[in-house]
Amino acid sequence: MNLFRLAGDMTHLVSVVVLLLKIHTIKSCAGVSLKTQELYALVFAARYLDLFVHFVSLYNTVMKLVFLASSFTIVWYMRRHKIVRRTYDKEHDTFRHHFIVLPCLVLGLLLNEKFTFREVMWAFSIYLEAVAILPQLVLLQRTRNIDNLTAQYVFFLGAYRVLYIFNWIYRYFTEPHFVHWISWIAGIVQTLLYGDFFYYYILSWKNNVKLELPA
Amino acid sequence: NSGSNLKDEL
Repeated sequence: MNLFRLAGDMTHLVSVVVLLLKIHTIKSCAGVSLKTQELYALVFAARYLDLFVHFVSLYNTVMKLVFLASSFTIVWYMRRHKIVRRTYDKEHDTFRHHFIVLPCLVLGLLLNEKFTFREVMWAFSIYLEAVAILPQLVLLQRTRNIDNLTAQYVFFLGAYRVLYIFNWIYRYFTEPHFVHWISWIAGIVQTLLYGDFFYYYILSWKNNVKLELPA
Repeated sequence: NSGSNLKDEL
């Protein structure tokens, strides 16, 4: 495992910890999109179907379990926890997330590395992950006061995607036959979606002012 | 089996 990959996984982990910290300790999910969180829970459920079939390493198994458990925990908090759910900004979290699941499933059926159940679900999860951040970005645009933890959550999530691209470039040059169009193209699309956010995040950080995204 | 070594990523 190269350093980019490890750093990517760690920023992904940090993003989840930041979000859980906000929800669990402050008992607030203000500014967090439930739609995005539900999509991530679906992404991990579809991708990690191989958890008990295909063993890679202890690291891999533990990380998969962490991402599965944390994504479903966050959804549970936002939907069921009696204090947290009251802080959910339902009025502004209006992205029609169900409508992007079906196209991703169709795409997974058409474009996959092998037409088997697990490979189709894997491709589906890759396509869905690429667009899963959209409801969150839309909600941020509509949020007047974006708190630091929410902004940091999205920043670390975006950093994870950028680092994965560096990881692929590194692997392309160091491993023979390492060509994976599906995850590369989907991964680049996913990273580009963060472009605008990164621009305004860095600007607010440089000028030491609160983050605000133009609508 | 082109995808095998990719499935080691999260």
